Amino acid sequence: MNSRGIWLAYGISVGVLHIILLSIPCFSIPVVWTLTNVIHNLVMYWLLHMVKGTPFETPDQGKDRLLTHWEQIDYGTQCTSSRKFLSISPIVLYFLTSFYTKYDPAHFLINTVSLLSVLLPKLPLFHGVR
Amino acid sequence: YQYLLITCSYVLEPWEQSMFHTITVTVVAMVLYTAYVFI
Amino acid sequence: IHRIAHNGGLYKRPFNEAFEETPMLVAVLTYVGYGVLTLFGYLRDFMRHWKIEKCHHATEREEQKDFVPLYQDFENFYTRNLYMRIRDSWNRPICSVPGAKVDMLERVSHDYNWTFMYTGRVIKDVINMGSYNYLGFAQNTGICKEAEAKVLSQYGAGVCSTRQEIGNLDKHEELEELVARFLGVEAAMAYGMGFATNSMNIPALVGKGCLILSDELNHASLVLGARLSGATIRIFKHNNMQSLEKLLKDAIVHGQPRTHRPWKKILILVEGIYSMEGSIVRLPEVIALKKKYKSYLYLDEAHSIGALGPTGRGVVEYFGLDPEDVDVMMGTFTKSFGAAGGYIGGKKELIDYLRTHSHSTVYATSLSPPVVEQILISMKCIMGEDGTTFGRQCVQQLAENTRYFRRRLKEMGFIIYGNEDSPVVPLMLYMPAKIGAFGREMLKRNIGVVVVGFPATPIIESRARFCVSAAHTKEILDTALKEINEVGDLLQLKYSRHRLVP
Repeated sequence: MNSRGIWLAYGISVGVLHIILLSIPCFSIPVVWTLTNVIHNLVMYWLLHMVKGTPFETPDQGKDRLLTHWEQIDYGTQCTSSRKFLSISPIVLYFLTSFYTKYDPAHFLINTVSLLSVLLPKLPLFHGVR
Repeated sequence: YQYLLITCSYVLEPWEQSMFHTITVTVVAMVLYTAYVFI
Repeated sequence: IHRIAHNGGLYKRPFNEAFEETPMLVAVLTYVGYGVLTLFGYLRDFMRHWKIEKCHHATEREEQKDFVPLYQDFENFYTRNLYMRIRDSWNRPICSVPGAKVDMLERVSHDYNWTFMYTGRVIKDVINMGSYNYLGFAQNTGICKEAEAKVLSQYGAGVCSTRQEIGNLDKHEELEELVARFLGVEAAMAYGMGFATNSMNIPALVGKGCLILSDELNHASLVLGARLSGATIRIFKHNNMQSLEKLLKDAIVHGQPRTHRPWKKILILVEGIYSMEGSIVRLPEVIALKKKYKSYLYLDEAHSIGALGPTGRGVVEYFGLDPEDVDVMMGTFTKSFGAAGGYIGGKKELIDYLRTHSHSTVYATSLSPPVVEQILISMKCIMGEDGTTFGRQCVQQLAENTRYFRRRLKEMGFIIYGNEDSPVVPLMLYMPAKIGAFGREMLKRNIGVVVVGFPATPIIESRARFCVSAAHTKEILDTALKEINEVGDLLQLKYSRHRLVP
């Protein structure tokens, strides 16, 4: 997660997702932002906190097989730059979404629950907790 | 050829390629239409 | 490019090593490609799961579902959804010696590489840019062949016992005496398998309470040997002396974790040439650090022995250093001698200790005599003990071919990794689809190449890895360069932003 260009690729893919949703005529702006936020958090939760192990054989005799992707980043070291980046990006998206949905209560509730679902597993005290 | 290589649809099976191109063309058309309307 | 300015005291020759950074656009597009393949991978897994599509790969039967999974489903995700699509570029069957040219069996697949069928046609004289055959001794004609035939009829092919019992032949002792002379060390020991030489001897050298400082790109055999030893392993960045010194300093200052007792031994594991990077270890600096911190040095010369140095003595001679400074000299006979097996050289007491304590000497059958003969003949040829200068010419030829090949590729605009003098030449491809396309396009042009992708390399550093050989004539190299140039234009692989100043 700290190889060259992956943060830029991540930002671009979120931007492309948003543009695609914007292009759907029947969606209003608040709905598009809430969808962007929710889809982004769902994909992030699936890839970082649901999938365990590695998609290829590793020579570590299966040590990482029970760890989620998030727990494997930087060999489990906490508060590295990749972890900080991946923790901050959902928050930034959440602020943007809240602003563009004009703090509408329904949207606010959905987005807050969605944000917490990807923030809580990232806390160091939840490392390895099932 | 570059488009096939960069998007990796070069290694997809024919039916996957059709699906991929259909989705891509649809999305691009939608985005262009929306951009046109917006501008 | 990290152009290393060699500090006068240590280096007696220019040390030019370049790792041009991946262009940002290429890196982002590479992730796009992996993203598309991952999405389709999930789609295919979904279809297999709901029996919409026939499942080709191995899975447990219904009755076995409740047991521990035999086939780690997710761990093979990459293999079945990405690697399968381009695996026709790997494990190609050849039907000749892996010399400068090779005959290849043609095969086709009617189910997108899940199964292959032979057409019966042999693709003749494919230019071989992939095999490890640095000095061109991989051949079934010439001086080696007669000698081996005689030894084969005299000794037979197999030695059905270990070195500690009746598997200790006069040929083995002759070989070990020659290897010791070739390396310039007191004694040497030969083993039947290069991989096992590392994985079985490192556990005999270090154990609990010892520290191993290993380069992050070390070969799997070094990694396995370090793990089997039970010693504490710390990784330093590839060929990065600051990182190594920091680990050494921490090890000396802090000692073992918790108890802070001093480490019993500190062993530095490095390779002479890194076969995926094409880089050469910065041996003068490593030796300077080892002396400064009183640690031991284990040098794996699998690719550099025979291929580097004016007389092929490897990376120690290449830098003009003293073999005494390297505590354990390890290497293999596979790449430069057209044979198989490995050796360990060093002080006599070290070798005597390994003779009694190494797993390989106690349990492994010894080197096969014809293979021993191949090594003897080729090594004497390199040393000039056969009365000819053929061996030395091969070493010179390899050095020239290497520099010529690297320079031409850089002039064309490709990103080439590694040291200018390394016969391993990685050409960067980056995107996953270009890995398969490159291998296929080159075979269409009758050139066999080796391509390498994730996870054997970092995800955005897929590459084609050429191995130059002394057996490659200038015509062969020029033909290969012409085709590489053509395929490079077709696939748009000329990413380099640096132009060679003529």
